[in-house]
Amino acid sequence: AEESERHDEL
Amino acid sequence: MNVFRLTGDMTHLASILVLLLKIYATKSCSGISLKTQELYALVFLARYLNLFTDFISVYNTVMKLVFIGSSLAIVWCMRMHKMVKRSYDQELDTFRHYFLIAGCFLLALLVNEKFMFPEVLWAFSIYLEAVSTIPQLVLLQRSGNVDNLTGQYVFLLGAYRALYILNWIYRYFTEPHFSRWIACVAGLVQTALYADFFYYYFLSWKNNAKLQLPS
Repeated sequence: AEESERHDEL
Repeated sequence: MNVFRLTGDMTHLASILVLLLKIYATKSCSGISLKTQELYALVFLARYLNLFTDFISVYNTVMKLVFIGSSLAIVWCMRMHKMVKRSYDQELDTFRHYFLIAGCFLLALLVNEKFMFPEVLWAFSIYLEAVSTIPQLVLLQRSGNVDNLTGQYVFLLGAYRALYILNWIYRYFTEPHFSRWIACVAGLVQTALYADFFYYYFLSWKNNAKLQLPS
């Protein structure tokens, strides 16, 4: 998925 | 990663460490809501399903393991540890949190970023976290006096999401197509629920008095 869509936060 | 999010994660970690300290040092969980702990364990399990499938960074993976491990350990402690469970305020911790779980799941089915299983669970975990502190705040109001460690635990738990709001504002202005409106709205609701606690916490700090919540 695009970087911004990935849930990269806790 | 930005300073708001890092500080937010460290504040969240600190809240868990303070809670572990309280339970370990005093062998007591008086003033702590088991229902809130169970809701948080569910939040982490539902949100970190991608733990092994979607590697983001070592930091991200380590923190997810710490959050899942500590929340399950606290629930286990409060349910099984004979010394600790004796101090659990069972008769005060009566908020029916199953309604919160059902309501958040229904909302996640209706409002999510993509109608896919992982996304619905992610939205569920975001909504559930926003309301997961309600049993804890209700318990504090019923139990009247709040011991220092419990007060610090709740304060840090509320402060971390407020820092995340600053993180979302920062990312909104610095990243072209950043949109976390589900997490943002839920984060605002979550932080707003702490408003009156923050007020009484500030008063107790200013007057150097015991933290008292009006019942």
